[in-house]
Parts: sequence; structure tokens; C-alpha cells
Amino acid sequence: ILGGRTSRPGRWPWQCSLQSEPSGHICGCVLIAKKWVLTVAHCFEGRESPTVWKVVFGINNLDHPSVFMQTRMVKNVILHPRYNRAVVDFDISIVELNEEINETSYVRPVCLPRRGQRVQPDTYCYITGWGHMGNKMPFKLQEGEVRIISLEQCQSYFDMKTITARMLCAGYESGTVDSCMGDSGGPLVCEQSAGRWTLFGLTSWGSVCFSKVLGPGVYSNVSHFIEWIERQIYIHTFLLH
Amino acid sequence: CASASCPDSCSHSPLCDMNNRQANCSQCEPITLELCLNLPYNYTNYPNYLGHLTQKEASVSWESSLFPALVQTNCYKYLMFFACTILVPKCDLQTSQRIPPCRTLCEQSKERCESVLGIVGLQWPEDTDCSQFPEENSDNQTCLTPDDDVEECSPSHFKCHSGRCVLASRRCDGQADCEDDSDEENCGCKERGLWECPTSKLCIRHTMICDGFSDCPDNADEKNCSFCKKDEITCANHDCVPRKGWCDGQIDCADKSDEWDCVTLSQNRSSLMYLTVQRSATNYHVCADGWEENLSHLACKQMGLGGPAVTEIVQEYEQLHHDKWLNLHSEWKSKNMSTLHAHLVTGLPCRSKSMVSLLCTKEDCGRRPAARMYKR
Repeated sequence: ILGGRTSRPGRWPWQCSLQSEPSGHICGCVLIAKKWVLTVAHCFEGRESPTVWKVVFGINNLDHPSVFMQTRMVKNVILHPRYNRAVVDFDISIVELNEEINETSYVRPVCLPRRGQRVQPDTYCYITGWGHMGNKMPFKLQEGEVRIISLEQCQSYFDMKTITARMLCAGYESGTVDSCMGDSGGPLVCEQSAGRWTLFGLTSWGSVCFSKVLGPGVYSNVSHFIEWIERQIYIHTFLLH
Repeated sequence: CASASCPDSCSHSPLCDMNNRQANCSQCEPITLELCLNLPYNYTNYPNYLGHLTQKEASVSWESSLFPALVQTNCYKYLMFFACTILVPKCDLQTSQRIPPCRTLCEQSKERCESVLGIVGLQWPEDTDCSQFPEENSDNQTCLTPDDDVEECSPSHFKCHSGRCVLASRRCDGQADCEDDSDEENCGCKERGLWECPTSKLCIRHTMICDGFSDCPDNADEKNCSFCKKDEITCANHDCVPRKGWCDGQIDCADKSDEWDCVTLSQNRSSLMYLTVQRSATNYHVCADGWEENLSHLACKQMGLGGPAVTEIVQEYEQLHHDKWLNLHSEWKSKNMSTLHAHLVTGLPCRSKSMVSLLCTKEDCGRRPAARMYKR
């Protein structure tokens, strides 16, 4: 996360770290139910097998396992069938854990939007992750506040790409607060009534974020995939045979 | 990689065989960068002249956005060709060596276009120092110069009638970018080999029709996709299955869609909702004979509502005249079925003359108790 700040333990209890040996942290991910996690499809390029992955919850400092930490293996990786790696469209996947997490104050699921629920442009939301900060990779979870940008305005930043309805843009023209490599799959969450947080985006792509940072970040638009997510969880829970 | 181990840059190359011997890394690889798919050569070798280690990195690089945008200014006829010779350098299949662009090609590109970048406050990419490239016809090194018929526009561009290249995303975007407005001509879906959504006039690829995903706002691309018989029903992927197989607990559709959304709640007089189950595409209520609390949880969970469930058994005479209920199978406990509706059968009397009503709730989410503020 560029232009963000170190977050405190327990502030984002749905944030998880998708890890694979020997690299360790590869991508961010988001807990949406006791056995289910969302992340982006491009994290699995070249590592499609569930057996090479594990998911770590309840940590703030990647280098210092905490007492609140829970680790699960991956039982299933469900990539969106329309995922297009060339133009990074339909960039979403559902991960089934090998067993349920224990819900604690430090490991808890985020809410999903209701079907048809969209986040409005100019809403302020948060992105979090252990990705590049522009000058180094952090150990501690970073958080940054970003503003939702309309698709039309977003398209003007990315001449070479088509911004589709499956994407959501957030950040600032100057790119001062943005996600970066290593944040992919992590959450873009917005606070709703009564202090509840809802997941509207998954960090997906953007312009290069090490040096000349230009334009906003692009997120997978979770609202677009609600029916697909609910369907896949139902099929993999009840229609096994 | 003549030596036993490759220099660092090779260790990123997918060509290095996975058991880490890291030999033979520097082979040629096919060009996949969409921007440079119309070059007079098809193989490249990494790292390229901009320091990118893979084509993937080159495809998200700043330069891969800069050059196509710069080409639109018509500053130099062979700019796109030059950009590709440094983004995806030609690889000589015999020697696996990179073949650089000639120095004059680099110098001409820089001379004509660097000033245009200056206007918008951008610089010419640092790594493209032309002196690193050989002079044309220098005795010991070959280098690349454009033929007369080399493509000036990349596949990511639209070529105006005037010969100018504009970005494909600007084709038919409602704004004329070509001097001759040719980017806004023939913008109908048909002319572009696409299919037009009837109401929204949105253009979609033919492959998206009847593929199970709705692409037109009114779902028009997923209508009239199958022609099932009277006693059949269509699956989400448009296959036909017998009506009696719908929500019977057995999977009949290849995409399992005959067993989706079989359990729902429907409004009744009180705040509670009748448990409603589909069978052969007809809605039934559920007779309360032998009902158990854990079945209420299963019903709610099937609807994605994993929170606490409230059950109420409601006396219901009206329904009983229409034979519109299902009963629990007498041996339902011994059957290993994962869905509620697989445990239900028609045709049995409802002795309790009562139906099952439920109140289901979502599981708790989105709260963060540990992030509490502590009053001081």
C-alpha cells in the first residue's frame, strides 16, 4: 500500500495472507465465511494446485506470528470461468479452506454486498495489505483510505485498457494512496451503518506503482459477482455428489 | 547461459527447467505481448532492453502504455516498430541471441518524439540510450531496421484512413480521434463482427451468446437458447432435463442447476415465512410431521443464511385442500443426503395439519470488536 500507514492488530480481522513455499506471502485475501475466502484469480497463475497454498489469519506482522494467528490449508480453488489473464477481467476466485476457522475478535468475516448493492463514487473506503510500499516491502499490515472513482473517470486514466463493469476504481489522480504488488486479492472495504464493514473490491491491477505513480488502482467489483459467489459456495457445500 | 548456472536474470525466466539446474535459460520464447504481435518476427528473448525480466512485466510496464499513446501523435512512422524491438527484442533462433535495433532507428525515434513527450512533462524512457545499439552495416553485428511494409500501428491500435494510429479503446467511443473521423465510422456491431444486444445496442462477441453468462443488460443473449420438450426444463447451461428431476435431490444438469434455489421462504400472514420447496418446478409447503430443529438450520444454511433460525409450526387447513405439501421421508435419518429437499416426498397425509414456518438470519459479519476505542 502506497501512502498508507501501519494498522493496529484487530483492525481488519477479515484480512488474510495467501502463502506458498518458498516465497511465503504471495497475495492478500479476505475471509467471507468460516470456510470461505475470496481473492483474485491472477494470484494462482503458475500455482493452480490447492496443495501448494496455505492461508494465514489473525496476523499483523508477517514476521511475528501472534497468539491470535490461525493457519488453514486450501481444499479448493475456484477460479472464475471467464477470468481473462490478458486483460485481467473477471479477476476473482473463491478459496475453500480445509476446515472452518474459529471466529475470534481477530479473525472474523467481512460482510458481502447484497445482490445489486453498489458502492457510490466519492465514497471513502479502506484498502489493506502487505504489498509494496513504493520503497520497501512491509512486515506490518498497511492500511490506506481511498475514494471510489466512477468507471468513466477511471477509463480516462487507462488508455490502453478497457475498464469493464467487473472492475471498480479507487484512489486519487496523483496516485498518492494506492495498492501495489503483493496487495493483490486484498480487500477494499467500506463502512456501512452501525459500524459494519462490507467488501466491495479485491485489489486487482493498476499502473506501475514503484516509481511514476499515475492514476487510481483497479479492483475486482465484488458486487458484480455476488450471485456467482453464493452459487459456488452452495454447490461446493450441498451438491457434492 | 554457457556457464553451469544462469545469471540472476534467468532465474525468473519460465524457460529455466524447474529442477533448478538453471541451464539453457536463454532460449527464444514466442512473443505474447499483444502490443507487438504484428512484427516481422515471432520470437523474443528476455531480459529486454528496458530491463524487464518477463513479457508479463513488460505488459504492465509504464513503457507499454507510453509508446502506444505516443504513436497516436504521428511523431515518427516507425516508432511502434522501434518500441517493439526494445520491448520484445528479436531472438535469433540459431544462436538464441538478441538482435538489437540499429542505432539510427533509435536516434530517429528519439529525435522526432522526445520533444512531444516534453510537452506533456514526460521524459523519454531512461534505459533507451541509443549508443548501446550498433550502427547499421557494422561488420560484426546485425541490427534491425524497418522494411517499407512494416506495420506502423500495433494490434492495440485502430488505423485511420489517413494512416494514423489511434488506441483501439477510442474506436467507436463517440469521439472522433482520427482527423478524418474514420474511427467513428462503421461502428455498428455487425460491421465489427460483433452481436448487438436488442435493447441496449451493446456489442458483445458471438462466443458470449448462450454461454450461461448474461452479457446484455436484459439477458437477451441468454434467451431462446434451448428448445426443450413440454415435460422438460432447461438448465442454466441450456441443456434440457425431465421436469420430474427438478429439485429431486439428484443432480441431472451438467452444471447442477436443477438443484439450485430449491429451498426458499414465502410470505405468510405473520412475520414468519413459510418454508417453501420446489419439486418438478412446482412450489410446495412442508408438513410439520416429524420436523426437527436441525432441519430448520439446514434449510436456512441452504439459503445462505447461517445465523440462528426460529421455527414455528403453523396450523394450516387451507393448504391441505390443495395437496400442496411435502412430507419428510419416513427413513430420512438413515439417508445420507446433503440437502433438505432430498429428504422430502409428496403423496403422504399430513397428520398434524400443520406447516413449517421459519425465520432465518444472516451470520454475523463486518464487525471488528478488537478495534474498539477505549475511553480514557
